[in-house]
Amino acid sequence: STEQFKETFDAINQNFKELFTLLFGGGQCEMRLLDETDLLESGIEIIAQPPGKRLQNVMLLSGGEKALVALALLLGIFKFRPSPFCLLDEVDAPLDDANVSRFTRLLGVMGKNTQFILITHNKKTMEVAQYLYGVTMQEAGVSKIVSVKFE
Amino acid sequence: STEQFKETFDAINQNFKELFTLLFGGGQCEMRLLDETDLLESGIEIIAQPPGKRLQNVMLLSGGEKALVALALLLGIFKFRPSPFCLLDEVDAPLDDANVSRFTRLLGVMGKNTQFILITHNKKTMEVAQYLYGVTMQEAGVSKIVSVKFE
Amino acid sequence: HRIDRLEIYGFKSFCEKTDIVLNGEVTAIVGPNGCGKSNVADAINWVLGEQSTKTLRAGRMEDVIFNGTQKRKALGVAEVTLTLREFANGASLPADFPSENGEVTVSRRLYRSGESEYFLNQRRCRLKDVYEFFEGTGLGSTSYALIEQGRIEVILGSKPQDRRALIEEAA
Amino acid sequence: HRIDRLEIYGFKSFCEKTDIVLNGEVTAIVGPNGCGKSNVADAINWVLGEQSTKTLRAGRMEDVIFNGTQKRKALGVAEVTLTLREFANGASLPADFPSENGEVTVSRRLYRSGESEYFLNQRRCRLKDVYEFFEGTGLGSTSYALIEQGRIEVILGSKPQDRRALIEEAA
Ligand SMILES: Nc1ncnc2c1ncn2[C@@H]1O[C@H](COP(=O)(O)OP(=O)(O)OP(=O)(O)O)[C@@H](O)[C@H]1O
Ligand SMILES: Nc1ncnc2c1ncn2[C@@H]1O[C@H](COP(=O)(O)OP(=O)(O)OP(=O)(O)O)[C@@H](O)[C@H]1O
Ligand SMILES: [Mg+2]
Ligand SMILES: [Mg+2]
Repeated sequence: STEQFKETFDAINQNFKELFTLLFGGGQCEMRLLDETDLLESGIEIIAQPPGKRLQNVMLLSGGEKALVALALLLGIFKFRPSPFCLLDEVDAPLDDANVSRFTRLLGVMGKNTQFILITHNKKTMEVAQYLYGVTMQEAGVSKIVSVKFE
Repeated sequence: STEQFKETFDAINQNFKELFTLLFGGGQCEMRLLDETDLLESGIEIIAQPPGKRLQNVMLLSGGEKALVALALLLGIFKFRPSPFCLLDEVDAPLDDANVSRFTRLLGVMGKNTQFILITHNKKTMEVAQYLYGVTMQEAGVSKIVSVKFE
Repeated sequence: HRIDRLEIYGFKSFCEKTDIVLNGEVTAIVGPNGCGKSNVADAINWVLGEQSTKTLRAGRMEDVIFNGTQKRKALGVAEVTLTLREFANGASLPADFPSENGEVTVSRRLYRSGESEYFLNQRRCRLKDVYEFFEGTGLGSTSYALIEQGRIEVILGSKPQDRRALIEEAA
Repeated sequence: HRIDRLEIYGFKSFCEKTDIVLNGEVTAIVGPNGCGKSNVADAINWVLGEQSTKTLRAGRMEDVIFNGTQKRKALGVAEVTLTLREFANGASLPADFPSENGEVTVSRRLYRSGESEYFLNQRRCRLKDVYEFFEGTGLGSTSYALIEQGRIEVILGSKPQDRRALIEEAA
């Protein structure tokens, strides 16, 4: 129903805006219906303004900026339909050090209610994990797991 | 013409195979026509076998393995239609340290005839550059360039 | 509820029985390219009932069974078991699957013949029972809980209608 | 021929005149997210004659002109100049554009009015002259020389027909 869509849209948009500001350390963003009068079919555009920059369509942002916006959106949907855990596979790959720090700080905040499982190559991300598992393939094609760190 | 397509296909395939083996330190790969009898329209599939693993469709490989195969293909096309320079924007993002080393070693080999311009966040990649430029945005939205290293 | 641990045996590159404790606040999985990290994510997705071979990066569902290397023969069955803990409200777990010490195990097995088996607390059950159990624990909507490799890069590039579909799905 | 240097003024986030020497064997461009690295790649693509706004990550071509920040006003023109060196065989450069000391400069300018200007060795020319010059230097096929951010992630996932198109284009 269009009511249910609008409620979902507004709730996710709220989460999205809050997470964006946390991940960018400022700025603003928004999901917008291309046609406000057509709740049944209207597509969605996303505009974003990193701190100090101009508000523009998200497709004009840099690779790392887009990744952060995408993360804010996907986690915004997750917060709307939460699970006991959240698994993120290499979402930090396009991020620079400063953005990885904001990402891990967000995990600390959300981690109170959610177990995070992170697949990563990034050393700063590894530092915030309580458990660290190394997957190896000493023998080609055969995976083994070694626990590297316990707290 | 179908002759021209077949010649191009074979030449690029040859480059692709050689570059794959350099980037993976072994193994094999191949582009294959889905329909050998239909040179005019046949689509192309790609199969690959990293060292010690089974030969399988490239879509079943890991993120980093796929990136390496894609790089071998795109550089294989570049070698077929060379330019004085080659610009690579963050192609090393999904690669682990061992694969970044193989990537930079390949650049060393190809660099005799080609100027490479690399955009990267990776410290091991930065180490093989003769010139290093840092782009900064001290003032939001305004890019400035600082040369960091000369050899 | 909390995820406690995962056991993988014969699933993709895990031809040897493998145990991972997952009950921390943040668990990191690391290692070189192609060593099996995303296969762990696929194992979690699979034991939670994922039926799409595309999402699991497989041609056919049978492709998730360890298919051998140059030195090892293929295996005939893949099995993944997820253990959940602190199962305070036992309401959604039917009496036929009693849980001891607040722990619940969910297992999925696939044979090369194509035959599938599902288990709750080590008792054979139907896929339907697994789904009903998950609905009660909030694990039913794990499609938003698993952000797979590469998804971040493509989610925004999607057309206005694809983005709408994202929101509609969650509605 | 070799690429020698690049001058950027008013193009995207480069509102201040910027010079980059590029004549090394390997040049690395680094910096935080969103600081302008890929904009440098776009500038090279643009001065070499790129006409696709999608490839340049712009809505309309006018979007490549510096469009202002909260502190600075937008500029009215974008200009990029590429200098090439060791121009041994002057055969492909018409007499109207004499080159001194083996160096050739190619410039492209865009005004907010939508008007474009092209220059070879600082003399006004047509886009056609720029393309003809590039054909001679092997810079005409730079579509294979610029591997933009994100391309590696999607090039394999393409369908069998898309891959065919890749090869056909190069043929
Ligand atoms: N059924 C199977 N049997 C054996 N090996 C398999 C099977 N399915 C997948 N693999 C292998 O698992 C490997 C992929 O593992 P995975 O995707 O988990 O890597 P990864 O650690 O995530 O790497 P990356 O860092 O590159 O993303 C591939 O080399 C693939 O050949
Ligand atoms: N015409 C313009 N005027 C002013 N700023 C612009 C213009 N076009 C793009 N930008 C800005 O340039 C920035 C993008 O820069 P770029 O894509 O080069 O970043 P990057 O250094 O490659 O980052 P990443 O590491 O995330 O890929 C964006 O913040 C965008 O707003
Ligand atoms: Mg992976
Ligand atoms: Mg970039």
